[in-house]
Amino acid sequence: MNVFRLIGDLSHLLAILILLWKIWKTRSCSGISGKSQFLFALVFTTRYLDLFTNFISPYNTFMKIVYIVCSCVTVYFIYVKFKATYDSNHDTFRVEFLVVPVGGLAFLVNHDFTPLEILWTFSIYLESVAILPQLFMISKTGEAETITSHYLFALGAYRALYIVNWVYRYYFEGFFDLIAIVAGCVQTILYCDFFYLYITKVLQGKKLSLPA
Amino acid sequence: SKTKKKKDEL
Repeated sequence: MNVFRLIGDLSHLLAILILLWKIWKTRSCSGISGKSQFLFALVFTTRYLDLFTNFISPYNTFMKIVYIVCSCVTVYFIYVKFKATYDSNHDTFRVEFLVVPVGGLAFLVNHDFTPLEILWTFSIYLESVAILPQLFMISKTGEAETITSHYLFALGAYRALYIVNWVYRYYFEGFFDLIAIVAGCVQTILYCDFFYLYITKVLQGKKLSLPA
Repeated sequence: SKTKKKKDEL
């Protein structure tokens, strides 16, 4: 473990908790893409199948359980509990255009052609594009609530910090995982225009509005 | 290539 990965994990945890808090406090999931949250739940459930077979550390196990539980609760909030506030008219990204190609790629490009490894690879590829329905929804509504932009910033920062972690591990541990690195770079690049808007607008106290 | 390492990252 290194400080970059630790801060990255905490940023990820913060993002997940910000989102849960926003939905619970405002009792509304307006502006939130249920499709992205569904994809994140899929990412965690396919990545952490080794939760009980591959013990790394108490921290690792704890975080995996928190991620799985929180992502499922978030999906439950959006599609069940606060369903009335779910903005399905703007959450129209065709997720099958993500899941199918990512599924195919996971079969073709992986480290090991075993079910667990293919599912892990699927999860890594899927995570890199899982935010697209959310970014698409914001581009359609033309704006995002400030709390939602803080959520997105923390979520984008997590994988950006992981890239620093991978550079660190390459130089100090001689360890690297090209699949995770390439997917992580794609994932972070997708946030770039959002990062720009967040820093130039939200941090200036303005509302985040995308040129529709 | 990737050194075979247990998946210790989240």
